[in-house]
Amino acid sequence: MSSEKVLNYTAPFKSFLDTSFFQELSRLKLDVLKLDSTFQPLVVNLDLRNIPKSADQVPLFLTSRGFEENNNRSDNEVPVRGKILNFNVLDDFRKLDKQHFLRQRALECWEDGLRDINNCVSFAIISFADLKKYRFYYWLGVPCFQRPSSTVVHVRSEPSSAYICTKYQDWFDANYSKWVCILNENEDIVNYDKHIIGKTKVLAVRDTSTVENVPSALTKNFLSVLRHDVPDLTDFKLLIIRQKGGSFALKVTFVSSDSQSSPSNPDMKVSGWEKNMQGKLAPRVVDLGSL
Amino acid sequence: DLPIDDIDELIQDMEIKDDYE
Repeated sequence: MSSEKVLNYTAPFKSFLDTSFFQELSRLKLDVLKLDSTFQPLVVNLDLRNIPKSADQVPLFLTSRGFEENNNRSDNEVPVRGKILNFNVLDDFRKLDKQHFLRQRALECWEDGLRDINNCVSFAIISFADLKKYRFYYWLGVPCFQRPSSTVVHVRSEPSSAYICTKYQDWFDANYSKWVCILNENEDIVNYDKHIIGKTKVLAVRDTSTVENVPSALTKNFLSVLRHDVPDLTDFKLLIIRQKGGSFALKVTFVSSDSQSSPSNPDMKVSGWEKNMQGKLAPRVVDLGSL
Repeated sequence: DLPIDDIDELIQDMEIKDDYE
């Protein structure tokens, strides 16, 4: 693979919400939240080394433990923070402006990412629990955003040795909360630093996709923050690092851009609602009445 | 309580057509 190509992306995660998740949501709704319809925090530990062979991305597996602040992360697991907004009324769930909601979540990720590029990964769930029928309506979104200035206009495959990729894998293993790293002037792998990458021009990103040569759409978040942090950086090497093999390198060129919108009200395209079992961008329904 | 057919209709009603990818 050496020719120029368009940079495509896959969905970052595939969610699995098990029965215990809905049982805990029911318990919270009845015993704690009652009519309180505010965001509740969630956390998922991603297992990047045990991805089913047939999967195109890392599973986002939510159980009742997702509601626990400290849910005993295992070695090699990567924590991802999220939140759930459970509506009291089905009609409120239906009427919510879903695109506006996801854009708001993307803006939060963007602002978090400006403070620390590793913090621009999260997920959000909207739900309605019909506790009479034990039927749950829900929709999970992973905010992915791209600013016009971070549009990639030119991408070309670069050679990358297994030895180099293993070095990055080892770094990510040792730095489980990091999504991004760079090379410094001594060619050591170090934490992201906008002053250093402006000189060394090598960015490595932890990837959740398993599709050959196609990174996760979360890459757009990192590239948007990078372009904001280092506006003069137009050409750089992008390493897509996977813990289970399939890492690859790209030479990337950003679009020329003289103007950037305000960081507090950025112009950005947002995507990330998960498709349902029918392949539609629409909510899912789980009927646990028979249980 | 919604019958199953109405649930399908409700879900279809919420479908987003033009999500950016």
